[in-house]
Amino acid sequence: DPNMKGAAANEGVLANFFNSLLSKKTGVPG
Amino acid sequence: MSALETLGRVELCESLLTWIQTFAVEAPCSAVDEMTSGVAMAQVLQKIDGMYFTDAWISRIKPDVGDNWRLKISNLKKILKGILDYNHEVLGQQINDFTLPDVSLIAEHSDSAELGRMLQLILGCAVNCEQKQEYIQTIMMMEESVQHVVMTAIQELMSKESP
Repeated sequence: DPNMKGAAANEGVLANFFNSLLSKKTGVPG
Repeated sequence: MSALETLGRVELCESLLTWIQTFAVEAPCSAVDEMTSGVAMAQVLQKIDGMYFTDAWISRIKPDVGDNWRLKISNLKKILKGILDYNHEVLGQQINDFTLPDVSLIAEHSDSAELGRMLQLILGCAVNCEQKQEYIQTIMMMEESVQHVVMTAIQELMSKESP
């Protein structure tokens, strides 16, 4: 089902993005 | 044209209003009109970083502004300055080339597009602060369509940040 494939891909994009945001370092050093 | 112009600033505002409700602050925050005093935004910022947005800071935000747009503008200006200072002093980043929200339009006309920009800046604080894990995980639990808008909003901010 192409719709289900599309939804799964979208879910993957969102998960990848937010997971990369979680591992991003932020803040003033020191 | 940026992804957000295509998506629509009004849709951004609606999704960010849904997101802002996850903070469960005391002040009502489910409609644009309820946000224009700035009180709910200030309470959200205090939840994001109470060490920076202290009780002393929040005491400068007038709680009962009614329909007085001058008082609303005064509150919103303090909040916008607080967000920009927080980005600079705590997060160590500047937001360049981002059209800052027009607080007069929010206060006088309950402008959704401008409120959306304001909420977008608060989102930037939430996903970069010390407790970002909690806030990002909350976003990841939200409806996919909202997550998509939030992702686009963060991407736009990230493209305009510089250390």
